[in-house]
Amino acid sequence: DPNMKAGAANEGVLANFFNSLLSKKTGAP
Amino acid sequence: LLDKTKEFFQICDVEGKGFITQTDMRRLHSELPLTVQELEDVFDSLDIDRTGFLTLEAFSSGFSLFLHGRRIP
Repeated sequence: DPNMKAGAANEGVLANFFNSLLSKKTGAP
Repeated sequence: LLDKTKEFFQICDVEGKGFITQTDMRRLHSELPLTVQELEDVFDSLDIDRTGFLTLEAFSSGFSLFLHGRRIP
């Protein structure tokens, strides 16, 4: 199912995004 | 947690409009290690109502999904 695949990919992208924001705030590399 | 969400929201909403557009999201390309395409995907994932902009509520919902694996209803 392409929709499910897209959903799973988006969750990974969301995790990346929020992790990057967290790193930015904490100053971690 | 709400403070953290607001902080992140303000990083994205640099002009302080009270909402985030796709343009705001693309602008983060210079600040975060994500590609423009990835940032557009993030925007699409958070903009579940397809309104074309993200409110703090939509943003919080996405943050909750990331933290807990589910959205706040």
